[in-house]
Amino acid sequence: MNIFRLTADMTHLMSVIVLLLKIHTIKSCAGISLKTQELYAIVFTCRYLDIFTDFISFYNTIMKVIFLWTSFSIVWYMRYHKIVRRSYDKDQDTFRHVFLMLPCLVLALLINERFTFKEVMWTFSFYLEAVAILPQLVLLQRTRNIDNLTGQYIFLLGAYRALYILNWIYRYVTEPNYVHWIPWMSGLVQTLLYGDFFYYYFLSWKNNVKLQLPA
Amino acid sequence: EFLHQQKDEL
Repeated sequence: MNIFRLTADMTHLMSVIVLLLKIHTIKSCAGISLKTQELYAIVFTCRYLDIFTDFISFYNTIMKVIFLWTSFSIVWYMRYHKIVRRSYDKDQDTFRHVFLMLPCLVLALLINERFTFKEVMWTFSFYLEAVAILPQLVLLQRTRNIDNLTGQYIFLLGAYRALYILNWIYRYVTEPNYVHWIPWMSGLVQTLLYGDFFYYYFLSWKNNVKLQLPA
Repeated sequence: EFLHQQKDEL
């Protein structure tokens, strides 16, 4: 475990905490895309199929449980919590899951490291994670007022992905035989999708004004 | 084994 990887995981954890904080304390999920949250729940379910079969480390198992548990509870809150669900902007969050999931599934069936169920699901989870943020970014652009917690949540998610790239570079240089094209390529695409958001996030931070994306 | 060894990331 190198510093980039640890910081990446902690940033990911912080993003989830920020989102849960918003849901728990403000009882609001305004500006958060349920579609993206549902896609994340699918991503982690498909990726962590090995949770019961392959033990890697205590840290690894705990983090998997946390990401699975939190992704499903966020979806539950947004769908069923009687106060939280009222703040969900259903009419603005119109992205269709199937348009993202189907191409990712086809791609996972075609391009994978091994043609087994677990392996294809694992590959699918990476392709899907790469594009899972799109409904959230679309919603963000439609929302005129982006509150601080939503902005921070997306910033932390993007930072987590960027740190994973540093982790991969570090591991490639320091570990023999460390090559993993599927996470690398999908991770790169995923991080690039945040580029635009980062630009406006830093601009608003530098000028000390409220974050707003151009229409 | 080679593939498995690398699946230690989240």
